[in-house]
Amino acid sequence: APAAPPAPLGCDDPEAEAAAEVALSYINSHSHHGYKFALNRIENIRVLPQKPGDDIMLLELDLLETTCHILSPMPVENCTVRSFREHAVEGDCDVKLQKLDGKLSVLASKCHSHADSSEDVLQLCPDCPLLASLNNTEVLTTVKAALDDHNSKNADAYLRLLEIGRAKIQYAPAHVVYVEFAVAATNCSAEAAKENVEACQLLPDDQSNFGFCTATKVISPAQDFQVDCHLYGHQVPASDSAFLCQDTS
Amino acid sequence: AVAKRAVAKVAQHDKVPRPVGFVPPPPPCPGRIRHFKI
Repeated sequence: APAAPPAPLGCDDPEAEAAAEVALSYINSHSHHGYKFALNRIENIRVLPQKPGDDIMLLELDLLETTCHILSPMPVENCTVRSFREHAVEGDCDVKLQKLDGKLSVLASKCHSHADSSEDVLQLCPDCPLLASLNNTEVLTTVKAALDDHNSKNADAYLRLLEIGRAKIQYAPAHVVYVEFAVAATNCSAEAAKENVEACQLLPDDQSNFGFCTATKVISPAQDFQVDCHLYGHQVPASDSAFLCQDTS
Repeated sequence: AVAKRAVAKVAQHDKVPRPVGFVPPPPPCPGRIRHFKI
């Protein structure tokens, strides 16, 4: 008599969690923009047996944005998940994995991210600032002012903007713009950049030194401006050899 | 004349009594929420 089919894998089973961990590593290491994501919930898992010792696993994951930029060397396990009050962003991912002789590898992944609704945030936290569009004029001027401020006060490498990661604007009780952005060191010192900023180029990938800045600009009732930038240190590009990637989007 | 037909009685399955303290297993999916649900 044929053997009974194995019981379906539960979303909290160790095997499902191991697959989700591999999938999360893959998603974070193959993303080049925004922030690292942390696992919030395994929504569903399906195992499609192919041959003995060869299974295809289909995972649906619910992820949450962390405070670590994707270029940060910090392992995602040490990254703080954005709180609800910070206007959380969720990622929904479908991942296809292969489990061959016990070894997991990702074959494909597809993710969509979306911010929590403003109504939800305001319901629990009426004074919390909400996410603003990254091309908002106030956001862009704040980012430029923050980078100029940092470069004018530091004699080290002249920093260039890589991307704006997040921006929030609060209108009451105070008018405040919060921005976060990724930067990269150029081949110029801040002093040399004053002479000819156009000549300042980003360093090649193998010498790149990325960083991250946060800035808070209080516009009213009293003006204030705080900028904090730090460089991650020299980064070696991550190898993809740990994953057998055939297709991803 | 109206004849009254016999209606088959629905079989009542004997319910297996659950032992005291029995906690039903959680549904296999979705899994636990690690942080919070949006």
